Amino acid sequence: SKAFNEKKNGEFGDDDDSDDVLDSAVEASDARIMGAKPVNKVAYIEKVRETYYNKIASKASSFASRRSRKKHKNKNKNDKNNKKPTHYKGKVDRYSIVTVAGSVIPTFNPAFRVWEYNISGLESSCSTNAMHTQEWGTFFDNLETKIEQDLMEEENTFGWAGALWRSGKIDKTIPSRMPTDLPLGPAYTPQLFTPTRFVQYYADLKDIERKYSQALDDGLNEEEAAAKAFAYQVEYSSDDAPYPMKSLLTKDYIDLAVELAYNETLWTKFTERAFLSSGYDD
Amino acid sequence: QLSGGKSKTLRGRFLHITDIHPDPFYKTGTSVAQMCHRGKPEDKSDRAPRFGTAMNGCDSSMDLMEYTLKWVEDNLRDQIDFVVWTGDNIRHDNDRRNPRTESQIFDLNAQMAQRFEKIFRNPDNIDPRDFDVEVIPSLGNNDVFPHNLFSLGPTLQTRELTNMWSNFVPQEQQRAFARGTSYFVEVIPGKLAVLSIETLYLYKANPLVDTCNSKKEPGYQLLLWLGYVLEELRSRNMKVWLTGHVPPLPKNYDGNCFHKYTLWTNEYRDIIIGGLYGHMNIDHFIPLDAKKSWKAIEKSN
Repeated sequence: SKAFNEKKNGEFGDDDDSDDVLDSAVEASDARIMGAKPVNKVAYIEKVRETYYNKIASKASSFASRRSRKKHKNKNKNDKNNKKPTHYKGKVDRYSIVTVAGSVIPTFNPAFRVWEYNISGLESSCSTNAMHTQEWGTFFDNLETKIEQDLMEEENTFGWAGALWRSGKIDKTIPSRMPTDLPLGPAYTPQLFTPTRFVQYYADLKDIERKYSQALDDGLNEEEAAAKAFAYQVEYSSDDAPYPMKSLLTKDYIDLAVELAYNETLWTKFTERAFLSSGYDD
Repeated sequence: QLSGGKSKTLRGRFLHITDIHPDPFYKTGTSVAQMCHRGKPEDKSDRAPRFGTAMNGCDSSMDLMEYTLKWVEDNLRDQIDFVVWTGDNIRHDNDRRNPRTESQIFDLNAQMAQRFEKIFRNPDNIDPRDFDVEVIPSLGNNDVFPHNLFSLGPTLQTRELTNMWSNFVPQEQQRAFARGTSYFVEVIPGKLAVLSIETLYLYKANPLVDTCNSKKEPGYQLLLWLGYVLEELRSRNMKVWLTGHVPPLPKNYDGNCFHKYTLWTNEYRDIIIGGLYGHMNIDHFIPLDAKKSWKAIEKSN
C-alpha cells in the first residue's frame, strides 16, 4: 500500500502528509506494547522532523520567496512598503500544537513538566464569573437529550459524510468553520492564559544510583540514602539556549519547527532533550 | 474569589505528569532480563537498581513512583494551580509468569487516584472534592483490560472508573462520564477549563474503534460530545486545554478520527490553548495542520 501510494503521489505529493511516513511510530509503539524498552525512537523522531518540521519549513520558505518576489516587483512603485518580509505572518492559525510529554517510567529518564501561563489581568476580569448563562447541571441534562436525538436520526453507515450531505443532513462530528468575527485565542496571540514558558524536570537515574550507593557506603541506612540521593532537577526550560522560545504561542512553535528543519546543531540538542538526556540511540 | 466565600491564590503554573507505570512486582537486585521481577542478575548491568535504569525495559519501581510523587508534593504542590495527569498507571503486560488481571489494574489505578487525592486535596476540609490543587486524570491504554480495549459505557470498567475518580469528575458530569469517560474541570471557575478526553475511543489499536463515521462508533459519539462542550465553553467565553493519553497522530488515531479531531482543535482556536498528551514517552511537539485535514475530509466526501 505504501509503495503504491508513493508511486502514485510521488514521494512528497503536494500537501500529502501521507500517514504512511509515520509507520515507524506504529512499529515503535507496537514494539513497546509489551514493555518499556525503547525501540526505533530515533527513527520516529526523524520522521516527525521529515513529516512536520521540514514540510513547514519548506512552506515557509516558498511563501517568503513569493513575498520577496512580489515586493521586489513592487519596489519601484512603492518604496514605503519595503519592510523585511515576515515569513508566514497570518499563516500559522491553520496549525494547532500538540505537546507530547516525557514519562515517569524510565523508558528514558523519568520526567515531567511544569507549565507557566499568563494570569495577569485575571483579578479585574473575575467580577464576570457569576454571569453564567446556564448552570452546568442543566447543560448536561440537555446535552444528554441532544446527543440521544442525534444518535436516533437515521443511521447511515454507507458513504458516511458524502451520503449525509447528499441527503441534506449535517455530520455533527465535523465542526463549522470558526466565525471570522471571533478573535484568535491564547495559543495565537498573547493574552490571559497564554502559556509563557515551561520547565522540564528529569531524574538522572545514573547519578541517583551513584549517589545512593555512595550514601550506603557512607553508612546511611536505605531510607536515609534514598532521601539524600533521589531528586528531580531541571533538564531545560523553554527559554534556554540554544533555541530559546520567547513565548509558547503557535507561532513560536512554528518558528522552532523551521529552525529544527534547517539546523543540525539545534536538531541534535532537540533529540537529546526528546530522549530526556538519557543518551538514547537506535 | 470563588463562590461560597472561598478564595484561591493562583500561581500561573501547572504540572503535566504522565505514564508513571508503577510495577508492584519490581524487586531491587533482580535481573533486568526478567523484567526486574526475579532472577539473579548475570552482571552489574543486568541488576535492577532501586529507582530503575533508563532504557532497560523495566517498568517503574514502586520506589520510583513513591519518591517521584513525594518530590512533587515537597517541591511543587504549593507552586501550581492544577495537575494534568495523562494516565498509564500500571505495569506493562510483559511477564508471562505474572499476567495482568483486571482486578490488579483496577486496584493499582484506585491506589494511584487515592495517592493523588491525598497529595492535592485540602487537608483541612472533610469534603473529599475540595482540592487545593485540582487534578485532571485521563485514562491510558494500559489502564484498561484487555489491553487497549475499551468500549462506551456503562460497563464494568466505566463503572469502576467512575468510582475511583468520583472526586475528580465534577458531580454534574458523572452520568455523562459513566458513558463516555470524558469530562472537564473548571480549574478557574468560569474562566479556564481542562478537558480530559477519552482518547481510547479514537485510538486505532482499540479493537472497538473502526472509524468516526458511524453513529455507533465510540469516536463519533465522543466527537459529538466534544462539539457541544466546546460550543458551550465558547459561549461562556472560557478558555480550555485539551488533554488525554494518546496523542492525535495519524498512526495513533483512525484516519478520519484524526482529521475530525484535528478540525475541532483548530476551529475552536479562539478558546483552545493547546493539547497535552502522553503515551509516546518522548518529549516533543507536533503541529497539526487543519488545512490538510479539511482537504482530507472533503476528498473523502
